Amino acid sequence: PKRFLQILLPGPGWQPKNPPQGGGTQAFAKKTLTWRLVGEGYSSQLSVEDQRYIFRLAFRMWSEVTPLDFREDLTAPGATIDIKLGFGRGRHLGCPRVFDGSGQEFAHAWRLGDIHFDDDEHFTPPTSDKGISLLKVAVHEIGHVLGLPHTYRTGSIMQPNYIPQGPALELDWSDRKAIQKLYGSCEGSFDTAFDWIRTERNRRGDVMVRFSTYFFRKSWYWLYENRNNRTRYGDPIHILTGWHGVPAQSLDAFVHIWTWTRDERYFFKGNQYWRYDSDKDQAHAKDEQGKSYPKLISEGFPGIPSPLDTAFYDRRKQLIYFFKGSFVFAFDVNRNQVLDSYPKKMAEVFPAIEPQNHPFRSIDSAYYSYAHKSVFFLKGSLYWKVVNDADRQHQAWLPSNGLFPKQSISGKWFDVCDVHASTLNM
Amino acid sequence: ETLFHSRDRSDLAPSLLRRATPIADLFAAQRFLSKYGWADAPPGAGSAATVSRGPRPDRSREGPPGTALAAALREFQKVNALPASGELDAATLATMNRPRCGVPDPRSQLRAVSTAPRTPPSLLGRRPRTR
Repeated sequence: PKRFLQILLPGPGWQPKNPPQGGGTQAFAKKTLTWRLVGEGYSSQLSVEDQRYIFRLAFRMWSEVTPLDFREDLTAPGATIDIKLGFGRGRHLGCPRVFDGSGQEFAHAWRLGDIHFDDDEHFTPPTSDKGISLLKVAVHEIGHVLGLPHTYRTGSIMQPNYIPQGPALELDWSDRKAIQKLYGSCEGSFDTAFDWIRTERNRRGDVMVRFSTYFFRKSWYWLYENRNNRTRYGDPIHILTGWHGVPAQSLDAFVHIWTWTRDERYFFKGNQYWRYDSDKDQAHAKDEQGKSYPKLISEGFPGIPSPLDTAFYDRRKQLIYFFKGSFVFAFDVNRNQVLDSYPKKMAEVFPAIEPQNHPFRSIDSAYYSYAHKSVFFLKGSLYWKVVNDADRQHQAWLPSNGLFPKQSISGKWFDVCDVHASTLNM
Repeated sequence: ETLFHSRDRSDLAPSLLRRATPIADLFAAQRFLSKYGWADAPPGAGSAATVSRGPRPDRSREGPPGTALAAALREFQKVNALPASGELDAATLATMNRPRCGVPDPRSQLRAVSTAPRTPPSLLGRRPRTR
């Protein structure tokens, strides 16, 4: 009974702690929250597996845009579970709020994390276009439990009335910003980041060059949709799901040698490298001479140490810059050797524009972005942008390859968020 | 299996008897507005949490809504893109009867509709693909 002291009711005297405009309040101060569909609250309309799957997906969708993780816990004592969900009809689950039968109120949420669904409603799985989508209602009620109030903003998942959804239920930009206002945005270091070039033919047969941006972390990755300023819906996913024949986790670097005569893509990890076949979407097993991959970096790129921190290919100079510790090695791909004057200190080749504002060593990734036509050095949750030609046209005094002061990665690439490992393969 | 508890599985059949009582008159509308945070509870209807179970006053004594209720109706109509007449018309009743979440609507939030952050400028492009 104590748990139901207060439905999410901004009653008299109750004021949100920090009521930003359109706000809400942070409801949980921890990063990983547990949830459970309570045994006495199963719906009679869908199989238990379906119900649990839909709730797992609903929690994952919030996890994809916040630093929060959600873990289904079937064993811990009920009182320790952060969010408990259940179905009921009329008077239900010890709740003082009586459901009204089918129509009108279809669910409600309590501040301490209980979510109840009116089992007299016709709840349906995401694949159905009939009835009331349980996924949509679950995402809405979880939004409440996390601290978001109702809004009448078109397109928001937090609208009070049920609006039948098209095939793609997703959290829109404003919902993402609202929940990030309460829990912050996602931070974290990446193993590597790169743009992947695709050549396609349009209807007239012209070759079009497109690119997608990828961020890799541990054993999962995101595709970042630059045009939409967010990651692809449903990411992150396992590396092995999308990339075949490369290591399953902790890649060090990706390099794409792209000239008029060469189009070679390499992944690096430890002291080995793999070549990737873009057309067949898998790593090469052997090279043209029949030698098998992976190969030793020392053999394919003489003079380059390993393991590497990262690397990127400079198309104009036709050089690969390999980074290790505080040093950088410039590798000439045409002569297949390190330039005589290298290795050099990274701070010497890429000087700081603002004194001391420099990563100095052990960067996570050196990433050339076609969207921004710039190289970025990523380290932890920060990035340093390298001066490009456009910068120098506006400010000629800028040093060649200078580094602009650091900025937050999450302020430029949005919603690159982890999800709980148990939901990675959803 | 689809879960059932009674031997004859009668609890599986949709409970035709248990439909939400349609909101069809001023008193029910006032309860709705009070339940979801738009107005105070109608006299004699108890607290918001119990509003659905208070005794229904004699219908013959219903007159036009009072100013407070009319104001609440008007605000509700405005936010739901209905003509803000303050009168309990059919469109307003239909909106009140739509399926909705049981959590009340804090009014301060609703005013935020026009100030919510907008999507940043982004390149036009194909519709996002489904998950």
